[in-house]
Amino acid sequence: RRSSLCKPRRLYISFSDVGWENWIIAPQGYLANYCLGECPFPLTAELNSTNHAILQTMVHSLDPEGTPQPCCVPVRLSPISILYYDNNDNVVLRHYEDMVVEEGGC
Amino acid sequence: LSLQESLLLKSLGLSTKPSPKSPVPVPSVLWRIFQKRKMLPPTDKDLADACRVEEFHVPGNIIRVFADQGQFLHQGQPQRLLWLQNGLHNSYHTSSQGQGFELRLYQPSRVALRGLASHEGSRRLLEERSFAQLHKSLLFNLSGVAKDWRTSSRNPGLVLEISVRGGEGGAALAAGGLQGLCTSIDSFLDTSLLVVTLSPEQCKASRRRRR
Repeated sequence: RRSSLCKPRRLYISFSDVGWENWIIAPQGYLANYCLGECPFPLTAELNSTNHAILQTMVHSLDPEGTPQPCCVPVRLSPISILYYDNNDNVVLRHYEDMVVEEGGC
Repeated sequence: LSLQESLLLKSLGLSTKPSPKSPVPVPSVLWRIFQKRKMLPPTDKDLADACRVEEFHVPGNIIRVFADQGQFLHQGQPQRLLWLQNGLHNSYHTSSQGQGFELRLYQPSRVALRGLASHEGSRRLLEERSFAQLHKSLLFNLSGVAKDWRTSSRNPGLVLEISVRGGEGGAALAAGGLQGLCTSIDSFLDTSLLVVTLSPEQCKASRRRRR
């Protein structure tokens, strides 16, 4: 049952799968991950929950049909850097924020 | 492009899918920055600020290097240089005849720049070095000169001269031409421009508050 709890799941994005390998120099791909899982009552500390989520799980436990569980969302993300050629064959290094899910929470 | 691909490109701040024609080697400065970020320990990864280039202490999330595009300049014309870099780090370039070179860096007055070498009297010598072999890069501390570049109108640029050392030029001429000597140093004269830009869409000032 623990594995059904809200947490990051592995998702590898391969740039060659989308046919970008001729203009992206590095990386070839990266681990982006995604969040999935339950936010059951009572919420444990490891679920990084907000106060509102605690409230919502309580209401859900009393009225499961009327109020859904809180969402399982990324709560800590990290950037990635991509090296690529632009249309004039210049090399560009670009940093993108919030591209890797490091931690999930309710 | 499929809809998904164009939306994904757009989310990465690109309007079209680049199609490089003759890819150049990755400039070492970019590769070093890229590797440094890649090697961050997982616990520090989210601390890296994607909207700041720590290496240059400036805000920005895009670093672009414009490779040297000066070759098309007519031979014999002065070539504008931004960076004197030994093309291959740690390799040693010696002129074929073993001559030494002298390098001088001048700050011309605005008038002199229009005529360049013709106004030798009105330029100030900043640096003077001689070398037979060029090791790595030559670095000059120009912070004093750069201080008065604050307004573009006061930036007459700099003039860099590389000449054959002392009387060796005459011997070189006799031996078969100064041009031959100069081609031996041509291989490591390089001009590249590195520009850091901040993309406002991707570096939103008001960030969603994180828990």
